[in-house]
Amino acid sequence: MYLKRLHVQGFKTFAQKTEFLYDSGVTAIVGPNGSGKSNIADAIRWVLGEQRYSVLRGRKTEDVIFAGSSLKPAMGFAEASITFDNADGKLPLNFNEVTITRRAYRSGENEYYINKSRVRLKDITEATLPLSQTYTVITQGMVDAALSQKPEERRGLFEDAA
Amino acid sequence: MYLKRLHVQGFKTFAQKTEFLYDSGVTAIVGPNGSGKSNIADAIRWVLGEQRYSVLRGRKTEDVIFAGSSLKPAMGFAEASITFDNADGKLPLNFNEVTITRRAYRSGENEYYINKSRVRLKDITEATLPLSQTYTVITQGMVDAALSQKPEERRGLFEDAA
Amino acid sequence: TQAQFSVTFDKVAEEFKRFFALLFNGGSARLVLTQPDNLAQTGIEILAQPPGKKPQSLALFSGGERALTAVALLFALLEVNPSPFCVLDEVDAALDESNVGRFCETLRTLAHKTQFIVITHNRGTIEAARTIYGVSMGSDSVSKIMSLRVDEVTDFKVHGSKLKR
Amino acid sequence: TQAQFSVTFDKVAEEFKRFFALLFNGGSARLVLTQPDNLAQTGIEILAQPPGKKPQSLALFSGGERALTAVALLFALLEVNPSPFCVLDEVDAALDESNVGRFCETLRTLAHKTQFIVITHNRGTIEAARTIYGVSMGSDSVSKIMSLRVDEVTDFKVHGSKLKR
Ligand SMILES: Nc1ncnc2c1ncn2[C@@H]1O[C@H](COP(=O)(O)OP(=O)(O)OP(=O)(O)O)[C@@H](O)[C@H]1O
Ligand SMILES: Nc1ncnc2c1ncn2[C@@H]1O[C@H](COP(=O)(O)OP(=O)(O)OP(=O)(O)O)[C@@H](O)[C@H]1O
Ligand SMILES: [Mg+2]
Ligand SMILES: [Mg+2]
Repeated sequence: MYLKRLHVQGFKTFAQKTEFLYDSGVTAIVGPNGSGKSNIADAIRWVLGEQRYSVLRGRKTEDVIFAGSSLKPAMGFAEASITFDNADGKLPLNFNEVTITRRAYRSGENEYYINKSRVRLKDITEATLPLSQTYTVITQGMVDAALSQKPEERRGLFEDAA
Repeated sequence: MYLKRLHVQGFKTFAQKTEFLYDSGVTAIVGPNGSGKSNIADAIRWVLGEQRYSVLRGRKTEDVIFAGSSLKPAMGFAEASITFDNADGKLPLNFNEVTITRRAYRSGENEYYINKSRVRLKDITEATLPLSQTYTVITQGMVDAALSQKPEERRGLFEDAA
Repeated sequence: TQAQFSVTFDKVAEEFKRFFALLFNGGSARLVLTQPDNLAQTGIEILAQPPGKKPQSLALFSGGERALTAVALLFALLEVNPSPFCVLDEVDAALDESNVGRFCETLRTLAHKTQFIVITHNRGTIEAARTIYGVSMGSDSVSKIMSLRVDEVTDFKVHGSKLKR
Repeated sequence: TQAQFSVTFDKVAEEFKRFFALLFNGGSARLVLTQPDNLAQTGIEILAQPPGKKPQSLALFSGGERALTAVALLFALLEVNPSPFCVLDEVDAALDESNVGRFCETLRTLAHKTQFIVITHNRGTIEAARTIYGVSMGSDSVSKIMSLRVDEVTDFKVHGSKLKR
């Protein structure tokens, strides 16, 4: 199973529709400070069902919706879609291609979709089980924490890998 | 008052006598990972009387003495000397040039000198009062902590500056 | 289960040893269980020694040496339990040029099992990629992207992105 | 004393505003007392807004934006209470090329009051120095140094030190 594309709109600094196409090789993301690189990593976590806003550097739903700037008004919702090739059936769904979509409104309401059918968060969590949440997005902070942790805390990483 | 030179011997990776001469401009220190750059910053803190080994990334006196390598035996002591021009009398001592020296042995014994006369740690602490310990060595970690701290914790920086 | 944990631990420990030596171009490192008779509660200790240096507490390691050791552990976990894809956000930031080089070579060996998306400021890492997305901030404070297939690259400065070398 | 704290706070707040705008080439930032009527226990809040963006919690800032904001605070404290000398250990690590440029220009303005020793991997910062010490590790795991006066520099690679650009 592999990642094919990521589509974001209204998510943090990605106010307009933006699409990333991924192939099987290594993809590098580069750019100046504050341009939006880590926001892409946040979008991936978010669309896969992340519920802890602290992990996304925010506190509530509104924090991930484009807040507007001096030249552009705020958006009413944030949306992201991630598409996987599932020919090897690793994701527990009967589709060769799986698209997971999440949309959030300023009211705090969140909607989830799998291949355009509306589902519950529970279905997203089940569908994404093969994607170990622990190793999907790794930041500099997590990598250093793995070293500074106490031996008893570190076992968590191994339990996830087991 | 300004820094003129730093001399280290047996301190961490600086097994042999090494001397740094500083002038009034900006000095840059560069080099590969693990070559000894942060060890120089540690030496400066240490010679000015730092007692907390955790700040020097160690736990006891022995940790700052060259431990030896596969090609060179361990040293018996660590020593550093820092020399200041004191023509403006900022340091509360009657010398135009002040050299502070610290030597530590594997036994854990530490010796302190000002211009080659043996003194107590208390004298070093008094002599270096004009050097705000808070801002003498600033690391990436401290800089980020200043942002992540709670507002009540942050006031400490301002009290030191006041 | 405890049997699973034990099997996983042994595999990860072996890979960690291997990746450490690859990334440091020498040296040795081990993972050690703090309570081998109590697998339900044991912690995991890291003992490491860069090439030519005496074994020392991780605390005395330099910033770059710590980052590289952590990467070795991360790669070991990914080798034993590959994630289909993995986003690395500036994990190579503290590495010098030669360490970035070994980081990339090692990344390539894992890249056939895991699809990597690497956010980086390091030119060496960018050179290891097949596709590059340059992200920039417009004057309207909206992110814009531009993609490059590596065979088309002549001058990185083209799309104005920051590149440290 | 409380009067001293209040005077210091006002001066640092003013300098912080100024340095933030210099380093970010725009935008605005303020330091705010959480309890202005209780100087003995008040905390200090940071409110900041990069150029063109809406005021947001510092948590949403990028890694480089946080580093730059912290540097602005640090420079403000040094401006109000200059240390005779100051060692900066890789505080510019997260900054992109244009931010490193502004970091250096600002550093220079403080350098007449404070003697700076800057440990860095950034070529831009190295270019701001008058003296450079290259540190390298010998095969005997002992640090060796080599100094350069900047007017003598032709090619940094000469002494084998790692330089990211
Ligand atoms: N909801 C939002 N609306 C508008 N802007 C936002 C929103 N959330 C975050 N931002 C902005 O996103 C920016 C951070 O982007 P990001 O963390 O992706 O940067 P980056 O490219 O990773 O930079 P660096 O190289 O410094 O790590 C901040 O300037 C922040 O103000
Ligand atoms: N007492 C000691 N004896 C010998 N080596 C030591 C001693 N204490 C620390 N070291 C070594 O010093 C090295 C760390 O050096 P330092 O922190 O100065 O590196 P650095 O140049 O700052 O690197 P980086 O760019 O990664 O931050 C480690 O490899 C550590 O093993
Ligand atoms: Mg980032
Ligand atoms: Mg260092």
